[in-house]
Amino acid sequence: SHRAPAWSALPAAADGLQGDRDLQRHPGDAAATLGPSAQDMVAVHMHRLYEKYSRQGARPGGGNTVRSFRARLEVVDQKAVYFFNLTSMQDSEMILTATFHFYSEPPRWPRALEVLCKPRAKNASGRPLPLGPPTRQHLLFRSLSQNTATQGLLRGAMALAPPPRGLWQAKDISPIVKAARRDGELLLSAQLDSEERDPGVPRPSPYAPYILVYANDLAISEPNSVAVTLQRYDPFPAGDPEPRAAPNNSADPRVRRAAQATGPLQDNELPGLDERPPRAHAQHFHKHQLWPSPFRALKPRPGRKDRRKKGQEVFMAASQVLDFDEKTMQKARRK
Amino acid sequence: QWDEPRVCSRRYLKVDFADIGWNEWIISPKSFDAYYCAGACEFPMPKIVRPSNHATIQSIVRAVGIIPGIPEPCCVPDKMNSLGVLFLDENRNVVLKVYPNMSVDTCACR
Repeated sequence: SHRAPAWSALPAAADGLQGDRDLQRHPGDAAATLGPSAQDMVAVHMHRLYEKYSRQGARPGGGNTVRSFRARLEVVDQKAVYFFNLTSMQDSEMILTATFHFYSEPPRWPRALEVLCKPRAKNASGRPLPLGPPTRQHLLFRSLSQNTATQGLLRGAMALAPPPRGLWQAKDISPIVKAARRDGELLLSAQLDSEERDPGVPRPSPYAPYILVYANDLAISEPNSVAVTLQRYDPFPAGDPEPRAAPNNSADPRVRRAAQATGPLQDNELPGLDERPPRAHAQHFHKHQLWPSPFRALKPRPGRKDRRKKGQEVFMAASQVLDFDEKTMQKARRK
Repeated sequence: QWDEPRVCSRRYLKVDFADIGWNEWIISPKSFDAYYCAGACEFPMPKIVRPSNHATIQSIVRAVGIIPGIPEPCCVPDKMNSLGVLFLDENRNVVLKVYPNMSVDTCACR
């Protein structure tokens, strides 16, 4: 539980979460004060972290990013399996810690009743034997890549003792998430296996589990990093003439931006552009260069046919430039 | 801001994310004090504008006027503060990022 070693075992996550103990212990209270949307515990938790780390100089878990991942419940063989899609993590984000947050329900009432109603046996010393151990639960984590239909690779398993009453708990799953990411398997599933004979058909709980990933985004200090993550539209729409390579070709905006730099061979410009007089330099700028395009490709991608056509146009345009160069060169040679 | 000094200094600017169309996915803050730098960096530059050595020399060269086309140094942010932003990513998961250099603390001639 949050009071138990599970919390103290979280090095960096504890930094962000120990302050939330009250919230975790009494999620209902927090939900009541924050309105109907607070049933969504992940939103409540993230708000608390935001308030904590909005203070100047505070760094979440020693990094600069906290990502939350909601669970999607699926019933597989009458067992609840929670799926997490971690694909929105950026390559530049170095994972520091990952924590799995879930609501542990107390032992089911009929079983508890059964135990209470049984006369307690006595041992040789005449003292009553302790009640049988509460039903243990096992938390199983599997990972799979996006295009596989397999059950997934088992990444980790941990035994949980059910708490006496409903309680939010957190478990450090940093090694699991790091390994899954290393192997490119960013769909993670979590399954709570109970030793109970008849766990019943799982139903969606108002307290769905979630994952928090604390990361250090190494690209956050790059120019325009705020636009890379927060700008959702391209201020230079498709109709806008683009003299250079189309910026939306690559899936990764950061890669795209790096690939956009064109050399003198592509743009027919003289090398050493930066050393020209300032006035001429300013006139040469195109708006795409003033604001490099880190924008997400929200526009529909053209069909294959259109793409081929566009490719031919680009090739023809390139050929014209080359023809011009050749003529110039011939003239120059004749002279 | 007519009453504000002409010399390079920090000016007030509050940015509302709704004004730039980012309010649909930014949860918090709704707005923040970004500030901006504006004003002259002309010779002689007072200490208050914290000129770099290069800026001092450039302002002298410009004041002497021997080399044409040399502009006066720029009034730019010197110290800046970070800002935590809570937003929804493409999968509508809540993300917290602390962005550096989001608001101006001091301005200088550079």
